[in-house]
Amino acid sequence: GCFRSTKTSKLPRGEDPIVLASETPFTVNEIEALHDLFKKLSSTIVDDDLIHKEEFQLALFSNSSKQNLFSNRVFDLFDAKHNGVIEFGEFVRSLSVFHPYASEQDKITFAFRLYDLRQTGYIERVELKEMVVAILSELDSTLTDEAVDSIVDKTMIEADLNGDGRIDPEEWKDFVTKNPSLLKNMTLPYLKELTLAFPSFVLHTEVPD
Amino acid sequence: MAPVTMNAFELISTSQGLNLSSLFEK
Repeated sequence: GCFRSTKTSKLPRGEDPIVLASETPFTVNEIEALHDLFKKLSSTIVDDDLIHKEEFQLALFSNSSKQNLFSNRVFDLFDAKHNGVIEFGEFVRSLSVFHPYASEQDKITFAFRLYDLRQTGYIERVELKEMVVAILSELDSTLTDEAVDSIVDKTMIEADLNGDGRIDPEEWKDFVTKNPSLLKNMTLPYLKELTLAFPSFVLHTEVPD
Repeated sequence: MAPVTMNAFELISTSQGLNLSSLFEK
């Protein structure tokens, strides 16, 4: 055990980089680089190896008190155990969906869960409208309620093929297959270049891929 | 903006809250 004994000790207890690498598109080296990133993000406010919501907001918006509907949804999905913080394993497994080599089905499912605001198993029309209103207010738009309804109605007509007023997972899959640009933000090219993005790690690692 | 031709999800996906690349910036 010349490499495990010296290099895996810095990861949080219970998280084996080899196991994480086997469950995700990341290599062991990339898991270690992600841990460097995680350590940085989890120590900006409270240095406790956990990403608190304020630390997540600080990383996303450079402001620990700024949040929006979508950053809250992303945080909630990353916080798989729903205990109010993101642990390292949750961080790695959630980010793995955003890897350029992650399966398209995983990206489609993650995006669906993101937009299924109330976790009913459907993206309801009311949820779609809530998201449109949230992004428009973020953009300081002053569209009328009628204009917002027309955006929402048009998208529902395209996506809700069975016309029951909500988008189910199969309809979502059809819709993003026809509109692949909708999955663009589900891929982070950075994740393919982690060891380049955090080269400090490469200098001191001896873990083979 | 041309609201009637806009795809709601396309609009939503532009939210800064969904842009996780910021996590990788210093």
